[in-house]
Amino acid sequence: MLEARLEQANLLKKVVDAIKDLVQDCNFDCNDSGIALQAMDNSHVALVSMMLKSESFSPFRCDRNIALGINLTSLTKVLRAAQNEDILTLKAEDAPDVVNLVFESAESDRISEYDIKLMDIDQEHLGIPETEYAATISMPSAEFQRICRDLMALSESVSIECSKEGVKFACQGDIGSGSVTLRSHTNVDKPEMNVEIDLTEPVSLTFSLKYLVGFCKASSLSGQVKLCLSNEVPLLVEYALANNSYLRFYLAPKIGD
Amino acid sequence: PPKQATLGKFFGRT
Repeated sequence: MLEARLEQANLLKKVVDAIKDLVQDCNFDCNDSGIALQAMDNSHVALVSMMLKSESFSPFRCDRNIALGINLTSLTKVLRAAQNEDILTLKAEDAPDVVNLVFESAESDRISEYDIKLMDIDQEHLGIPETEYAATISMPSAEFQRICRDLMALSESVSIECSKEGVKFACQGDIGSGSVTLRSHTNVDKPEMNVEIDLTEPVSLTFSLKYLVGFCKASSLSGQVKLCLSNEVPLLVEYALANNSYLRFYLAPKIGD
Repeated sequence: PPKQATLGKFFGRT
């Protein structure tokens, strides 16, 4: 059986909120290392990969591999009943029909309990190769969100060019063009404001802004976001969570002429 | 204009 207790419901609320517009029905794969999710959007352009390590829960118990097929719209409805600060416990039997969610208020004696019916989801699972990326950029997640939103007002696509000079986000649209360039930057007092560019070779790739703006819904999960790029491979956008847990998005590039 | 690729081109099915 599965029993996983989260100190704050907020974490799951934010994760689900960040992915629910991209993917609808997902398997939450539970085993003794934690709870994982991998799902592609309908157009097979973007992929979300979540890992909530067992260390992110206290306690965490899962004796067998259990796949919880959950509709994220249903999960969102139930999670709305949880206060951000509530303690959240997920429970399921070994061959479950439902997943049980318990929300406990730390301040009062209120306990709420919900069951969500599970679905049989036959999901394609992709093997993501280990990649040595040519460029890795760490930057404030709010900055990345702002750049994507600003450029989407002009164009559907953004080119991300990374060189020794820095990283340039550029777009061209009907009304004109725009770009934002960031250079490495260290803020000793506020490390969350750092921009770090790690480059082994120059990279230039084009991506759909619609997807990037969608990924940025995860910004509240982490002060920093990491962008990993190599020419002609999907972009990795990573929001690191506590205890080595993470929320990652992969986006296929736009290629050729 | 460049065309949107899909992930199947890069990631294998398991």
